[in-house]
Amino acid sequence: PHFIIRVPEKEDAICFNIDEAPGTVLRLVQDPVTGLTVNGQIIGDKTASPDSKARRTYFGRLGIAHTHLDFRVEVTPEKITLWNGAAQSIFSWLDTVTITQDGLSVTINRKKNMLVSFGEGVTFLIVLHQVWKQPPGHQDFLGFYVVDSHRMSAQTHGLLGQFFHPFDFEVSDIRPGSDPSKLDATMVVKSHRLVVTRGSQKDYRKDANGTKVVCWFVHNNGEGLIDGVHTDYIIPALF
Amino acid sequence: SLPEGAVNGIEVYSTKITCKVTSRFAHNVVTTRAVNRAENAQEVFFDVDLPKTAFITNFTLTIDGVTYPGNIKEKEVAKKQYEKAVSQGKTAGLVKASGRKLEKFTVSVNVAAGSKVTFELTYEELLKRRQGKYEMYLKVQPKQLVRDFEIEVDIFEPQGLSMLDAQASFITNDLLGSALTKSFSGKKGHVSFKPSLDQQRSCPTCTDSLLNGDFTITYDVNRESPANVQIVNGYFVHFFAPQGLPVVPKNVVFVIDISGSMSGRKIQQTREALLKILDDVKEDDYLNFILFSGGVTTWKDHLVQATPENLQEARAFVRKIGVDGMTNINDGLLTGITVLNEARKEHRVPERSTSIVIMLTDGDANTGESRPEKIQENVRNAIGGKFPLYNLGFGNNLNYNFLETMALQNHGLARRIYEDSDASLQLQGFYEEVANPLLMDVEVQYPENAILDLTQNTYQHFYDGSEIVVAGRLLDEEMNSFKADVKGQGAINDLTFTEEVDVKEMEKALQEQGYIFGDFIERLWAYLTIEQLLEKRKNAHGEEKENLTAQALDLSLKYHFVTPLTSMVVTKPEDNEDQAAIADKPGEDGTPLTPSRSWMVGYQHPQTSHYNYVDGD
Repeated sequence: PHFIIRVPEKEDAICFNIDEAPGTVLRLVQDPVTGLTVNGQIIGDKTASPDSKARRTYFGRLGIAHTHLDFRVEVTPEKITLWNGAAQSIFSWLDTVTITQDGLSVTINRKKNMLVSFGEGVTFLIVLHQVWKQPPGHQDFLGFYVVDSHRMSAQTHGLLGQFFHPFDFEVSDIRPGSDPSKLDATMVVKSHRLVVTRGSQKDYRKDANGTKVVCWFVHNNGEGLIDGVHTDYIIPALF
Repeated sequence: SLPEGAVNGIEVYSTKITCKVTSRFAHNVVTTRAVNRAENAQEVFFDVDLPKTAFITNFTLTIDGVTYPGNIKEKEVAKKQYEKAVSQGKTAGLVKASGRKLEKFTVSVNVAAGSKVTFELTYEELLKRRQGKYEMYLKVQPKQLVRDFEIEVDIFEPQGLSMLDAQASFITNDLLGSALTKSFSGKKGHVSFKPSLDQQRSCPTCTDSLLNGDFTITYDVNRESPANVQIVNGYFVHFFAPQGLPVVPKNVVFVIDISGSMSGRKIQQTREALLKILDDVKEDDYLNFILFSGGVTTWKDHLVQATPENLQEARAFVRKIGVDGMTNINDGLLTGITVLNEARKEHRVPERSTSIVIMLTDGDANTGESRPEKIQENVRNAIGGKFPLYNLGFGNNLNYNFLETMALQNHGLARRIYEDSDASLQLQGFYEEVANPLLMDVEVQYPENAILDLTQNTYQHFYDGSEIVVAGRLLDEEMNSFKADVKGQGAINDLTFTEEVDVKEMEKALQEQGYIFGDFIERLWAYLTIEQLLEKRKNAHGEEKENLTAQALDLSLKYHFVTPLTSMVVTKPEDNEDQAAIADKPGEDGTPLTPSRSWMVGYQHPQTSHYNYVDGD
């Protein structure tokens, strides 16, 4: 999957990919103070490429848990399952429904997206990407966006969560890259000196066409940008 | 010699039951053709069992190619002629109660030698979803072997069919196999039952028919999304049945009549049913038993949670329920209601839980407060609209109207429990219907100023396996989009389901599907509206009742439904005798109806016409 980190202070964005085998579960957000965690399981195209670099991977299953509310939601391209303690509610992407309870609101917009809000200040958006059924190897997948995180604690971590706090980076020495159509540069971030490439990704919050986001691409699974290495974020299960 | 299948010279050579179901709305036509092969005039009978929930929409009689059609008239108008005929002792009721689910429509005519007669009865009903399926029930009971016997059912459901089954109680599976075909694919389902003459015989050499019993068709539709809105010709219907929601915990009080009249089989069946029900109670539920005869006994002082230990104790209590004494319905019910109210007030039950009272009784109050109106008032005041009351009436000799009115006044319903071998199953079945509320305080909302003539759009509960149906009329037939919200309280959270429909696309899609009868949504709306007006009318007084009656009558006449307010008049040839017949739709009050007598139609001198009536009450 692709990760896009917007840095409003710099009016710029950083992006990276995590290339892991389908089935791998990654910790995206973890806040020990609010009790919120978000994890995502990777899926690949149904017809797997033998070349791991050419393999396309996406999020096929997302899990959001709030320990204080004893609430969990598991989202796949097929269905949305909510647990309040042991009580389970199952919804389909064909529903348009708003579910509200103390401290929580979930809105499913038929075949498009769903918003999960924990009070004022924490809102996540999950986008359903429905792929063209031809060629048959492709399958539907999910996008995950943090719309609002200002009520999450300073201790929030995870592949995305670590970027909820303001951080700084400097880009210098912009130069033609190995691909002549792209620029390379040197980025200093978190005391690391990285070679980054100017590229773009798409933000699908608004619609299925997506909005182009120009970003500095960090190679090697975000190495140097993320705390530790990407395998530190692999966890055994969605919950 | 008479041809095979002829009885007393009358050969019923064709009986066809044609059912077309579109979006749960069933349009059924029963046609029987007979010929008199005897050398003199003979009486021909036509019997049809139709569901109590159905409205007859037409009956025609065709003798030797001349058709005598039915006309729907206001009952009072038709009644004058009917009363005249009654005074002459020549009238007969044409419809009477028949078992727990059906009414029997019966007519007979005298047919001259060599002549043919065709009877055609049409009725319509909205199939209701219970325990996850719609059920269409046909009683099959030809009086003789019929050369061309056929049941043809075509079902069209825009949501697509998820299952379809047909069962006949009267024929073995190996025989049924070749006579019965059932299939469904996508939006269409088909059932056909065509037993040959040999398959109809009760034994290989018999001339009597084994076709005598229930023919039941069950189906359900796909529910990819919780709601479905259909719009045709400016009328819409909105079906709502969400799935996958957790069950709202229940606080149930069983108020059980243990007066002397319940002794024997009734109390035994009650105990059996309660024991089965206790097996199905969930641990989140709370319950109590209130027993009343002359006095009132409670199992526990307050509601208790259905823990395994409490259920064990409840079973021991139920097994020991005995009978004695008088019937004090008032105190029994008020005690049950108080137990529920206190549990809520004292926070003994979960905040998000729903309360229900289920009363089972077999008779009228005869001690304590025994005035029905006063009991109803007391109960209404005690419940205060907070939860529903379900009344189950055991046996035939009870004041069912009293129980039904009281249940309707408190957002519940009444059911008759028939004292058959399966009474305990009936009780258990009723409990299962209300055992799994998924939503409370359901309200279906539409854009203001966009719709007219909406049917009931608020419900205290949505039960798993059921379906909420709301129909109405679009104010502007040219509107492009239509949005509906369904709000309800679930076990844990509040939910708002939204359904948006592109009206033009929808109409186009439905037209392309080649609907079986194009105005079915309008008729479905009319059926539902009349049904609900009649229900409200039971509970109304004075001017309100008059208004409800006028509205229901107007719609019954406009849409040709034989309801309790209308009569169907069938013109028949003059036979030099002043005769009339009436078909009363039997009420649930147990009032005995005029026994059916034969309806004589002499056709030989058709110079002038007079009228007979097919009536509903």
